[in-house]
Amino acid sequence: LESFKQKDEL
Amino acid sequence: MNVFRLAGDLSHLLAIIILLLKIWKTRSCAGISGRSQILFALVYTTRYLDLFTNFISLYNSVMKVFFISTSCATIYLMYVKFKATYDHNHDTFRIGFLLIPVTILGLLINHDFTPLEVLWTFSIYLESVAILPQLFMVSKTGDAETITSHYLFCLGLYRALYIFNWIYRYYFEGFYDLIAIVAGVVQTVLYCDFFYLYVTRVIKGKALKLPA
Repeated sequence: LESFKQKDEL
Repeated sequence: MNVFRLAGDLSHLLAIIILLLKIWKTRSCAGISGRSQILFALVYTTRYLDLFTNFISLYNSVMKVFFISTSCATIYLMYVKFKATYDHNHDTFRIGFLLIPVTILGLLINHDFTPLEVLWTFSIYLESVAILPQLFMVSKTGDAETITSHYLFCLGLYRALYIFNWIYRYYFEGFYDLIAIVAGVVQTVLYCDFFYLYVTRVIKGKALKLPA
């Protein structure tokens, strides 16, 4: 699953 | 960054600018739900905490700062500067009915049980329903100013455009985030009734009045 650091969306 | 994502962000930006301009130019926040605005401020502050822990891009940071600061500014305008114009008699949606389930859901269904991740998840779930006090207010009064309906349209369109962005990312990048997608679909569905009224009435130059 995606980790927090990959959240580039707003 | 693809065209849908950029269009979604610009639509989101435009919605907030329209709202602030409406309040500033008319010196009034009549017809705007303070409860929805409080929920949105909560959405941005809990989601963008990574502003202090992680640098992604200048674009990303500038947008985050914009969303946090404008949501605080809106609350200031509504509850301090133009308090007398705030239509609290019609703003009666109980936000506990949204905050409690959303908090429980955020604690139960998340990608990772860490403070930042749980707050991010809470914010995604909360955003999906944060507009309900505003829509409830419109349905209670039976109408909305045209400028308010433009604001609502842009705000609803933003998440709908994000759905296209997620479809694009799934096909071309193999990326998907199920929490964001499900919440985004719920969020967009909540606007459907309003979208229908907007297209059939406001676009044709009529005021947004609900059918009796």
